[in-house]
Amino acid sequence: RALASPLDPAFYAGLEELLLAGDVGPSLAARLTDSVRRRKPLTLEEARAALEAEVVAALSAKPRSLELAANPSVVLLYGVNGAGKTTTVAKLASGLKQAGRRPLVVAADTFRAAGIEQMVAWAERAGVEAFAGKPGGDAAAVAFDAIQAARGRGFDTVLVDTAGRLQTQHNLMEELRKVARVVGRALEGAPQESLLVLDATLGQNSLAQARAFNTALGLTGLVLAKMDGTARGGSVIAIESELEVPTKLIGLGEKLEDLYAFDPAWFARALFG
Amino acid sequence: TLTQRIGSALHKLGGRGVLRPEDIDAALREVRLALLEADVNFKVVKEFSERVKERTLGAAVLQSLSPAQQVVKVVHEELVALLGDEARGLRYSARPPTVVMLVGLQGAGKTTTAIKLALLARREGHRPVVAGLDLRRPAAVEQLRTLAEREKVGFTTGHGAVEEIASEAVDEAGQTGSDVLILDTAGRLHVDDELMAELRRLKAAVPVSETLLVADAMTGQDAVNVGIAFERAVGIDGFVLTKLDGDARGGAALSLRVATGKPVRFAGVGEKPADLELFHPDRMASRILG
Ligand SMILES: Nc1nc2c(ncn2[C@@H]2O[C@H](COP(=O)(O)OP(=O)(O)OP(=O)(O)O)[C@@H](O)[C@H]2O)c(=O)[nH]1
Ligand SMILES: Nc1nc2c(ncn2[C@@H]2O[C@H](COP(=O)(O)OP(=O)(O)OP(=O)(O)O)[C@@H](O)[C@H]2O)c(=O)[nH]1
Ligand SMILES: [Mg+2]
Ligand SMILES: [Mg+2]
Repeated sequence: RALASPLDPAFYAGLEELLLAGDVGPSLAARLTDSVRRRKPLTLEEARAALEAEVVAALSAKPRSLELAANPSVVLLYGVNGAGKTTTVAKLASGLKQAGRRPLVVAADTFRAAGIEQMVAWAERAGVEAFAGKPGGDAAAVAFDAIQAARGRGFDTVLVDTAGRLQTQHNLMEELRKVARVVGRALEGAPQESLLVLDATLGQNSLAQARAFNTALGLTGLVLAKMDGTARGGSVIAIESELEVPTKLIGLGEKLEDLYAFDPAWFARALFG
Repeated sequence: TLTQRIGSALHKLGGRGVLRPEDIDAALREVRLALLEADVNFKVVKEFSERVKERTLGAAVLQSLSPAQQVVKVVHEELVALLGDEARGLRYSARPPTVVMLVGLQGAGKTTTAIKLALLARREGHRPVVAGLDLRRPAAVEQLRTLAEREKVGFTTGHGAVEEIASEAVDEAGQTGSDVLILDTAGRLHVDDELMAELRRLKAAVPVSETLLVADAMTGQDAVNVGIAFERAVGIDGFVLTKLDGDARGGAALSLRVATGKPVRFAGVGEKPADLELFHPDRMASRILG
């Protein structure tokens, strides 16, 4: 399109639109475009490299690997409704099993219709064990009991799936805080990973979600799911920049193998298309 | 607020009386920023900005409103006009059963919406049945069955090709006197040609009266791509915008409407089966403007 050469007068307007299209957000799109312009790239390749450098610089500098040194390590996953939490837990369990670990999946979505069934069915497909709560049960109690069971039976990683909730539902945010507290009581230092799952197709509300969940729980990382669509998940740049929380995992499909380590350079390049 | 932002932008320019071109440009910059922050697609924002410019250029300032308030009034009116005022409820077919097909991306809220629409149909004096056609996602059929049982709504599913299950459901509905059949389909990407073809086969196999694209109100810029793709591949009659009980501004509503010309018909406002409302363009316009 207009993005043939940075020497073309329409180039920077086009670049800003490209970033907007990627859900980077208007103020960050303007800021990034300006930073690229100030580097005075002469060719398209130089402009791409400049953008990549600027995006990577804006992202968090924190490590992106999962902190699974503790035995057992507890990973708590949460996020808004339909983001991809349950599927991500299944994928992560499968990946950990492939890597020689012994994960225990905890089906702690005791609220949504067939929430437990879905997690249990996925665990079965992944060939891992599941600890299931009962519909209507207390999610925190399920997590507590699961961690006790994990310690007693030698599981080294406990993955806790929780019910979806909007950050505006204060009672549900309080419930989630209770789950995290109880997990900490069940095992000192837990949860070692506290991950917010974000749907890449969402826009600026992702930033509001991240801020709210971070304030309530303290995020150790983000999972960016559904990056196999046409949405680019650009809102994570602002989230990482403002909250210093690193995106650790990226979902690229609905199968067990479709979970990858987040690579900042790949992400920056994908924005450019 | 947007009015305040425009107000201070105009104040800097010192104009009064008629809104001069530079006043309008300054005001529209604030409007475009507000719409982008609300997730309205950037192309739709550009187009919308031009429309508002035409309407406000040369317009004398009303006595009762400040220039900023005037611009916001025009913006609000244009948004409401664009969002449309078509009949928004369910349209029942003259030849039952009325078949409503729900489609959309993964996790948008289709299964939940299926039961919500069934309850709406029942409140309007009909006998609905929901068909679980998502044979892909683990426990998807269980999810719909659980919801249907709780609400005492008829439920059907099957094995094999979804178009065959749907076709049998239509025959069954005729026999049991159910006059509304709601098809819950598996979430899919608009760029998955095979799965989009499945929807076409489904639509060809049964007399679908309404195809509704279920979309998350928090959807970002991608809404235009999704809307256009589903409209081209399958044909849609309207949208259900879900999760409006959150605090997303919901610009996707405008993006979808402008990109496809189809109206938003319903708003999902919670996880419970009763949490469905008819879409209100004026409320949506205020929400988008923040
Ligand atoms: N294309 C694609 N689909 C995904 C991905 N991750 C999850 N999904 C799909 O998104 C839908 C929702 O996923 P879930 O795992 O049920 O989401 P959730 O966050 O647990 O949902 P709730 O528990 O209802 O809040 C399912 O259809 C998944 O198959 C992904 O990376 N890519
Ligand atoms: N707060 C809120 N949650 C909703 C609304 N509609 C659906 N949900 C929730 O969003 C999540 C996803 O809903 P589903 O009905 O499973 O979505 P789906 O489109 O059928 O998902 P797939 O079949 O995987 O594509 C669930 O947790 C629902 O309870 C709504 O209007 N408000
Ligand atoms: Mg879930
Ligand atoms: Mg579903």
